[in-house]
Amino acid sequence: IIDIKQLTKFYEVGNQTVKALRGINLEIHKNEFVAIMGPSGSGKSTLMNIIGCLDTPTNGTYILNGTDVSKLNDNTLAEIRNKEIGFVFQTFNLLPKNTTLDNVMLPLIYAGIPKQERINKATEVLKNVGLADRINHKPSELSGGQRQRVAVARALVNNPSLILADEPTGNLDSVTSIEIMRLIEEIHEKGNTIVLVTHEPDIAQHAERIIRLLDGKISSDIKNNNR
Amino acid sequence: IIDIKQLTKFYEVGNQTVKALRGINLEIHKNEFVAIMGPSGSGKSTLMNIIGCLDTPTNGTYILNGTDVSKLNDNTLAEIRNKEIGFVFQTFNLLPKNTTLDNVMLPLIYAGIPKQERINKATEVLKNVGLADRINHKPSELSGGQRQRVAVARALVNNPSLILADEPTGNLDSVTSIEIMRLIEEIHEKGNTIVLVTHEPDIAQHAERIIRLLDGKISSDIKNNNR
Ligand SMILES: Nc1ncnc2c1ncn2[C@@H]1O[C@H](COP(=O)(O)OP(=O)(O)OP(=O)(O)O)[C@@H](O)[C@H]1O
Ligand SMILES: Nc1ncnc2c1ncn2[C@@H]1O[C@H](COP(=O)(O)OP(=O)(O)OP(=O)(O)O)[C@@H](O)[C@H]1O
Ligand SMILES: [Mg+2]
Ligand SMILES: [Mg+2]
Repeated sequence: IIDIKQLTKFYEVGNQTVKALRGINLEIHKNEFVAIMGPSGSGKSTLMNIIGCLDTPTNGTYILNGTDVSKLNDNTLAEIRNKEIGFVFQTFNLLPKNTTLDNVMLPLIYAGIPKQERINKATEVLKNVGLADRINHKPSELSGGQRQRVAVARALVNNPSLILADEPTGNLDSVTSIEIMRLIEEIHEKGNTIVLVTHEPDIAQHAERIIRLLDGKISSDIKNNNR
Repeated sequence: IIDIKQLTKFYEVGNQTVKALRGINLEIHKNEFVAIMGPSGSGKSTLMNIIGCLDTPTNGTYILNGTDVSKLNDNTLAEIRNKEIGFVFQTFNLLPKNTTLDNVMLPLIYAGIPKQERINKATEVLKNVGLADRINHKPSELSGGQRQRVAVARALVNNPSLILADEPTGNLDSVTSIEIMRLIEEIHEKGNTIVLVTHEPDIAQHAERIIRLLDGKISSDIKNNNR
């Protein structure tokens, strides 16, 4: 489902070149559950953004579901992102002027789901993340961990086939983290593919395979036999 | 140094009242190192914002260094915040159009420190958080954990007597977290007072005292004997 070869991503800052990704080779198959770990600044979010079609590489190829992503125009990319991919951002990226419920319904609008069904589905997934009583709050009226859970709910609400979660439990206490991971495992059992960035070993243990990044390269890629 | 009695904080959202803090009684003494833990939404950031003079309670009293904070005007409050308190925000709150170095120098401008000394001090603390090679990046050109470290550097740069850190390691891998905690412990050994919110037990173990919040109240307040 994800086939990445020799992927690089370089940034120019002033006269300095930052090599965020220095040649990534990676295959992820349908229904796999992969965790990505590595030090701060090692390239995890950069890789996730490219996988999620939010960013383009400097060099290398990315084939998603048999299609070369670099050959697609912006409209097709946007459609793939909205229908096929659920993204939990490290910085949440909620719409500040909209309520929790609006934010979670957004992917369903793209999917052409009618209004009452949107309200039902969004309310359901918000119950699942423990935020039924925060539906009408705006993001500024929520705690950090509550915003993170809205971002998770929004990523899961239209049951996308590929879930990309960038540190989805970074702001959560251990009890709430366990609830979020149980949701993610449920989605996995339905056949979806999960790629999850985390710096917490306990969270990574939920995955079947753990990939480690170091300075923009994969330093290890190991099956998790502890599950 | 911090004397809080019967503190409440209520929000109105639509026709609902959210009771974020429901009567907090808390004393923190000079040079104490306190960790605050509790579930997502239990009131930790709300309490930190009141302690940091960024927000006012609905009811109750807050006496900081012998002064009733509710009696102070905005200018005096701003001065206290800038000179006496270093705040690491859960959402970092960096100035997006400014470089890393500018962001970290900001408290030194308020303190009236001359330009070259500002550059020296800010560069020094950025070295200490491992970001010497990111001085000219803007926040959008940094990883999540790098932004978090800039927020930590900014809070520590003018050696404030009270450090309030709201989940300072939430986006950091374990090695980088240990480096940040060592910095915070160094500051503590100089005589400063530290209040740190975390949901990670390993991080809380660095503190001398662990306070737990639950639904806007203190559920336990215990000396940490494992240090
Ligand atoms: N401006 C606001 N208006 C309404 N409710 C609010 C507002 N700010 C916070 N709240 C509510 O107050 C409660 C406490 O929020 P707070 O941010 O203090 O929690 P927290 O303990 O820091 O949580 P987390 O661990 O998720 O960061 C939450 O339930 C939140 O929804
Ligand atoms: N727009 C940009 N311009 C320049 N450099 C960038 C930009 N975005 C990211 N970087 C750099 O690329 C490197 C990788 O960033 P990335 O966000 O992928 O790291 P990460 O592994 O997600 O880190 P963290 O665990 O801290 O979130 C970092 O060193 C960062 O400074
Ligand atoms: Mg990241
Ligand atoms: Mg908080």
